[in-house]
Amino acid sequence: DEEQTEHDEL
Amino acid sequence: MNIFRLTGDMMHLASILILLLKIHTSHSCAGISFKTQVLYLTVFLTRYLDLFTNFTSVYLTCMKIFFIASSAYIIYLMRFPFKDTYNKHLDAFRWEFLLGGAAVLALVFPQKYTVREVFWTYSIFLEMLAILPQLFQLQRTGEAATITTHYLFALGAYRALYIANWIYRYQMGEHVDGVAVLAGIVQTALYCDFFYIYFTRVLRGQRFKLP
Repeated sequence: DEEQTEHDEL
Repeated sequence: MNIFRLTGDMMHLASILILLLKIHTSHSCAGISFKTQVLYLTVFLTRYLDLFTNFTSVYLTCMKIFFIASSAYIIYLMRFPFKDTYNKHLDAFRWEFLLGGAAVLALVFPQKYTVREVFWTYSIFLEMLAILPQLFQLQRTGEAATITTHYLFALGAYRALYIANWIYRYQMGEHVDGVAVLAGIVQTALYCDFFYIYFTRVLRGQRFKLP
């Protein structure tokens, strides 16, 4: 199952 | 969220508001690079592909919408109501290289080969270089209106604060994106000459003028 990379900056 | 990151985001927000103020008060977009503004809109559109599919916080969603909408609005202002004040001969940077170069880097350095990750990486590398047409125009003109320099200072300060943010995050053991940090350092370095003149002239009440 592919997990999305979390980009928490703008 | 730390103080450096929050202040950085606020400087980014401020830079756009200053630019809008400049255009509206002077009824002119003279001194502003249309190419840089188009590049920023491209950066926001490719980075925020997840805007409606991946909700993280009200803060992020609102900021993303603001950045996309305001940069589209600036392009509209430059293209339509204030078109006559735009000098395309001064805005002569060959931006094809930036669009192409960022695409190559995005295909080489994504963390994963998914559409979203490749576009995200593209946006990071494009933002790294997006200010170049603006700085090139400044170089050509040799001087700038004070309010335009405040716009550029706020934009540069946003980048510099993001570096402080990453150092803080790293020390706190939080996740830090290698690609974003590398591109961010290059991007901030591009402002060095500008910062020097801004601090030594503009902040002392003198006009921004290249030596």
